[in-house]
Amino acid sequence: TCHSKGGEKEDVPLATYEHLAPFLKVNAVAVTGDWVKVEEPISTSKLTQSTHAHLLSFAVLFSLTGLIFACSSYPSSVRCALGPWVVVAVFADVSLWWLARLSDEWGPLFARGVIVTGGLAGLGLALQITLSLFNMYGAKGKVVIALLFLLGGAVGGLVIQSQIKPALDAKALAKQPEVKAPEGKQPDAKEAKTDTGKDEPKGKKDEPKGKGVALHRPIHDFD
Amino acid sequence: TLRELPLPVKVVASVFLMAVGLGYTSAMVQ
Repeated sequence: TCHSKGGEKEDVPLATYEHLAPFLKVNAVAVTGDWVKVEEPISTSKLTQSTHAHLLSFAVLFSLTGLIFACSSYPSSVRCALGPWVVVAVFADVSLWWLARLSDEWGPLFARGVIVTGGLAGLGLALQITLSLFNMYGAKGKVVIALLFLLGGAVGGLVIQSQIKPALDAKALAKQPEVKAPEGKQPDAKEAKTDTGKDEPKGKKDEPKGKGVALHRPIHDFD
Repeated sequence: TLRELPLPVKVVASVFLMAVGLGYTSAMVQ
């Protein structure tokens, strides 16, 4: 509408590949070792929703696991340290999301911190659960808990082998191919030429050509 | 302490702990 004849920008025609070519150049960026923003982060409203969900659900759940652990018979120093550990880690985790988002200068550092706080939360939760369970029962109960853990480990291992690993492999494979695809897109230029002769659309005549054009996978997630 | 709790309470607490563990693990895997 804008760049064809009679349009507001008819002085900048974009009808053929040659017309478009000057705008397709990608400026080379020197490798500096600094952080480079490669994709837009999620919107602030989505981050707010996620923060709300995490603080509401995880804080309640992890407070309860901490409370159960606090009622165990381990030394009070261990209970004082590990009881609130997970909740504190989750609060730190969510705080770092926002710090990473809001601070341009230190953002990447805070983003790396998210991995640490997430790991601490996971580790603390695993300790709280296993130590509480084993502290709760006598010898027989401990054997049952151990068997349940073994069973869970076996099922988890099976799921990893049969479901998760193949899915990850397929995902990795899907990301690799057809990077050259946009280069071979000459049909677009042809179609553009025919359209510019006259402004009238040639709908049905163009359809068979379109069917022959292969669909391309996105080069990366942002595409 | 946890050991002195009645058995039904222990079972509920155990199921809760295991459910939290499983839920957290599956959320992380996803």
